[in-house]
Amino acid sequence: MTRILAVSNQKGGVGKTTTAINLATTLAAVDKKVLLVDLDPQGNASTGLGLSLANREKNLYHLLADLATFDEVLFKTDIPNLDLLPAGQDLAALEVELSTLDDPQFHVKNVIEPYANSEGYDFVLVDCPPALGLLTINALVMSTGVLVPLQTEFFALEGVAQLLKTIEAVKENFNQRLTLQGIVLTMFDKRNRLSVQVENDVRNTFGDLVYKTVIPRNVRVSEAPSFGKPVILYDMKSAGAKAYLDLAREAIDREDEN
Amino acid sequence: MTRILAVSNQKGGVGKTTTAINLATTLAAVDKKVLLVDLDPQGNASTGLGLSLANREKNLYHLLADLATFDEVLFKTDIPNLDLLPAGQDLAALEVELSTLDDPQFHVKNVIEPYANSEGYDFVLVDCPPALGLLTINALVMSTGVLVPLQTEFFALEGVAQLLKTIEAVKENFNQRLTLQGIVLTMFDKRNRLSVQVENDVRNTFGDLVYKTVIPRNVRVSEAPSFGKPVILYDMKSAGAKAYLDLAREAIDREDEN
Ligand SMILES: Nc1ncnc2c1ncn2[C@@H]1O[C@H](COP(=O)(O)OP(=O)(O)OP(=O)(O)O)[C@@H](O)[C@H]1O
Ligand SMILES: Nc1ncnc2c1ncn2[C@@H]1O[C@H](COP(=O)(O)OP(=O)(O)OP(=O)(O)O)[C@@H](O)[C@H]1O
Ligand SMILES: [Mg+2]
Ligand SMILES: [Mg+2]
Repeated sequence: MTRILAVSNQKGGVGKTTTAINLATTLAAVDKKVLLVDLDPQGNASTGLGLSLANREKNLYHLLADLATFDEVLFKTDIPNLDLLPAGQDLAALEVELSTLDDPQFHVKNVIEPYANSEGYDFVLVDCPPALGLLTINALVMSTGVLVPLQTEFFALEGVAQLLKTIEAVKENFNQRLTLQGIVLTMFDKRNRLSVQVENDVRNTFGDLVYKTVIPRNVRVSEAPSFGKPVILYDMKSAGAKAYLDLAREAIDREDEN
Repeated sequence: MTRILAVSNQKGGVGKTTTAINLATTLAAVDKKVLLVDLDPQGNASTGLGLSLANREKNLYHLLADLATFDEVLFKTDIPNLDLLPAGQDLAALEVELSTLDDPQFHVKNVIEPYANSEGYDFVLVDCPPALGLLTINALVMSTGVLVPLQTEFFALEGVAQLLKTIEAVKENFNQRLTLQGIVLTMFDKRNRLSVQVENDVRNTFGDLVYKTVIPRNVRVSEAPSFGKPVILYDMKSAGAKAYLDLAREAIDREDEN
């Protein structure tokens, strides 16, 4: 069964895109067939995988607006086992267009889920925008689980309760199978007292929901997208690359248990 | 004349809230009367100034929905010259409610601008959510200028062109006086090659629009909100506090020139 994970957190800049790109790549590296869906109008996941704005004439907006087919929009990256549905700037307009439909929450699921199954993907990762609007709701309605990147900073803790409430509401009203697949601590700096304190707070509150793997703050991680590469291709010896490989193994274990 | 600055960038986590809180405080410290408007449903600016979620029963949502008066919602912080209109979680619902009005873009301006003038504020700073939706558009329509915090990272550069297009569109259609007041580089780390490269790129592209003051990455800045304080009150000797004091002086100079 295809596992569909929404990478979501309405707090901005917590590492959603970075986690979506690098987890998709490390899952592909251990022979999982992966589709990355860039549902954020900013399109950072598409750029981070080397597809510039100029080369996205047909993109996810066109697929969702029924102006192009899945095969026309799909970008086969040069990473084996990893495909991408790239974002388009018009996605922001889509949010308004969706709200006029009868079942606005189900549109992305109705369009994309059939391909997730027929194309034999093991994992679909959906990079979400920093909001709890209709695009993110659509991602949650389609997903089997939610992966929540959580920056080890004070402001990032504030929004978690709101996010969990939204996940619960989507589960009750639109998607019974939806679970919180896990919380991943990002940009962790063990020399920083606040970082350590946030980790302790989060593990005390959420227990096993929190991945054992912690993603360290690592400059190679933030340099990689400027070369259009995931960190395991940009610098596979870096602490960031190793952490994302560990994360892939742990994500697979979590899915095997369920 | 009251200067109204929208602190805006749809890229998440670039330092919008941190800049709104700390610039508001340093402007107040040099005897400007300042109103901070927390237009982000996350409410980080309100928390960062010490007003917990529990103490915001009457908030900006109620003022904008005509369920409370300005005086009932206004929070006089214990920082002289600094008042706050705190966010409420219902603000996210407001975006949907606004879209049903005749002139949805003008609602925040119609409600808040009269008080900005009558209460004699020198500066009004509006903390915006990480999006270009109706809440941010409302902030731009009300503002005299836009202050853009720009994190010195690769992904942060991507969204600037889109933001500038949106500012232009608001200027043409709704608010002729709107200008790009300035770009502030944030979380700058001089040891980090990418940081230095982004600064050079940005100064080459935007010239004098870029503030001379650069906000360094400084752990004291990210610790301060967990104590409900701006950084100049939490640790006034820190590099972050000094940078935000410089920023206030430069912001005042920019406004005096115009
Ligand atoms: N482990 C890390 N170490 C260092 N930098 C990181 C790390 N993870 C992410 N970053 C950097 O931090 C910034 C924010 O990360 P990213 O853009 O992935 O967050 P996001 O949650 O997707 O943001 P948005 O809310 O705008 O979608 C980026 O510039 C990214 O390169
Ligand atoms: N100069 C700095 N040095 C160190 N940390 C910083 C600095 N500026 C901001 N931060 C931290 O970086 C994180 C992101 O900053 P902040 O929340 O202000 O950004 P934002 O743009 O308002 O985010 P959002 O898009 O979610 O509204 C916060 O945890 C904040 O404490
Ligand atoms: Mg992102
Ligand atoms: Mg903010």
